[in-house]
Amino acid sequence: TEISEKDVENALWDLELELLEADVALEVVDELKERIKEKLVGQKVKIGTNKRNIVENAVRDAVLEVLTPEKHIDLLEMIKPKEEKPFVIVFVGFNGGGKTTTIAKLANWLKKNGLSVVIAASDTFRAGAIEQVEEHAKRVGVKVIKHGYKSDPAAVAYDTIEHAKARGIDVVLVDTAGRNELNRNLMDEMKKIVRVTKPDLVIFVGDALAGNAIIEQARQFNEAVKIDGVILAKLDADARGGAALSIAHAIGAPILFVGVGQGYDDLIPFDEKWILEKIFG
Amino acid sequence: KLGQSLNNALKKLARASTVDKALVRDVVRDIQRALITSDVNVRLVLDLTKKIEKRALEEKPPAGVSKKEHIVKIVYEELTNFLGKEAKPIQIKAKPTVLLTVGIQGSGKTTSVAKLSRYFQKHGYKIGVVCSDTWRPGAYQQLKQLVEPYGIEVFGNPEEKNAIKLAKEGVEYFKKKEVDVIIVDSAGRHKEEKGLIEEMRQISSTINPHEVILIIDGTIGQQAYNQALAFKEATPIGSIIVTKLDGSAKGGGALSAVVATGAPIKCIGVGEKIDDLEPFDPKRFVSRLLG
Ligand SMILES: Nc1nc2c(ncn2[C@@H]2O[C@H](COP(=O)(O)OP(=O)(O)OP(=O)(O)O)[C@@H](O)[C@H]2O)c(=O)[nH]1
Ligand SMILES: Nc1nc2c(ncn2[C@@H]2O[C@H](COP(=O)(O)OP(=O)(O)OP(=O)(O)O)[C@@H](O)[C@H]2O)c(=O)[nH]1
Ligand SMILES: [Mg+2]
Ligand SMILES: [Mg+2]
Repeated sequence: TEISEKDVENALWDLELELLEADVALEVVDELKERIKEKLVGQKVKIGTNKRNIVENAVRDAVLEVLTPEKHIDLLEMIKPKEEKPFVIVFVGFNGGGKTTTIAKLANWLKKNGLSVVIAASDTFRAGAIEQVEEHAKRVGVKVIKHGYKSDPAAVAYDTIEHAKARGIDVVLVDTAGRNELNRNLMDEMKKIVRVTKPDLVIFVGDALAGNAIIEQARQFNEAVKIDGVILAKLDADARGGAALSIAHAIGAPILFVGVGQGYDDLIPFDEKWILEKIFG
Repeated sequence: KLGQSLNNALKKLARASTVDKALVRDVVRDIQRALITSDVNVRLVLDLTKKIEKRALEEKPPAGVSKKEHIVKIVYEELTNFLGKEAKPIQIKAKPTVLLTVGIQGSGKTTSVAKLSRYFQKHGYKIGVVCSDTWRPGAYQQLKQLVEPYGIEVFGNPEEKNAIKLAKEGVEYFKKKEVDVIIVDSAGRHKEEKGLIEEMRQISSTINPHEVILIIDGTIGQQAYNQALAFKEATPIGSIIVTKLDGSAKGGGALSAVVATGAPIKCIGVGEKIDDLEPFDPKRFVSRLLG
């Protein structure tokens, strides 16, 4: 017998609900359904085969496919061989997503892996931003270069890179202000920071609790500056992880780490299979 | 662009001379997609659209009202059923009125406390702000930098590790100063952090606020319902503020929070500046949800 479009649609109905409830954006669910239909409709199967299982496995494979990036980034493998120090990473993202805390966690992780780090306090806008990053850096044991509120974020980053060059520091982590993808000026400011610092990586920090809005955020940010990698924070809030699928589908950048708490060790390397299991509950 | 497909479906319905079941199903399906893309809870969307479809097929539009107008009216009615017909403002009755803000990490509590304090100050009230966040580095400085330029005092103590003690001392401090409104900011927390949820329960039972305000991030997805429920089970929620609606997010998650807490949305945050706070307008919110 063969698999009909009806077979696929019936099996997809609850799977679709499952994905939507796991915070996979609607357009990504649509896309997955199309892929599954193309792949399975008309496929010949033995009589008595559980068609539902076939569809379910196809969905899992499709999800795993989206989650597995074309380029896989191994941060340490990228940093260590780089001759000309420092290795520069700029962090960008929507307001409150977890950038500053993630930078502190990553600084901690890099130090544990034998690398020296300095942080650029390039959020010169938000109240308390400089005190926040300074305190985090103090607790982790890394230096912060700052200019002060209202100073030019690109200039602070540039200064930090010069400081790192002079002292042979391995990595510069640039903290930037949260910004709204619909704010033209803030998007331009971000472009300028990237243009001036010429970073090795631009990392988008996203909130794992965000819904469909994360697609537009990721797209607009990626349009403004090429996003090389993603870190998804607050996964410990029982977020099902669908946001990972939405972002991967929207911009194709690899997810490097996920934040699973507010402690400095709460940063774990992204594992596609682990997220797959979370999404499928 | 989802609003476009909904409009097209409604146009088809307007041109139809009879109530076509298939056409109504089309419109309802487009409404479902619009609401899901706006982050309304999926199960809630299914319940709502079942009701909308039933009413659209069974109810006769009143005289002079087209089928299309009738369906749009039904959709608005079903959605505003949860949200209320008009916004209720935060009441300042007792002297002093004590408000407590709670919510998930990064949702916009501290910024909203600053906005609220400025709003009340403009209405002639004397304000005191308390920072009871003992977890986030720079929390006290953040609040001070936001409101001190307006002559609003912040009580805090970065050395104090007990949030309940800090909240209690802050409220007592401002009660002695005879302010009209005391706003207490608290640390971010989520439902899996049982210790922090318990801390919030204790802060609330100790300072006994007139209103506990749940701050909901406008970008929140399907977790909104469960998270809001956990907050409500720890302490009654008096009202909700939905933040970051100046971005692409439609704020559908806030609808789930209303259902879970039984509390009305009173204001929305539309930016990072101190004046970026607007009273909640249910009609505008619903039309945004529908794209
Ligand atoms: N539970 C949990 N909380 C987190 C995680 N990452 C960050 N947070 C918290 O989320 C809140 C916001 O984090 P920030 O690091 O200030 O976020 P940000 O993106 O720098 O914010 P802005 O600079 O204001 O845009 C803080 O209370 C953090 O402690 C995480 O993985 N899990
Ligand atoms: N675009 C936009 N950003 C906002 C809005 N409200 C707050 N923010 C930003 O969101 C980020 C987080 O705001 P906070 O006030 O620090 O959030 P919080 O809930 O106090 O965070 P924690 O104390 O860490 O839990 C900051 O960058 C704010 O400027 C809003 O309405 N629109
Ligand atoms: Mg920050
Ligand atoms: Mg805060």
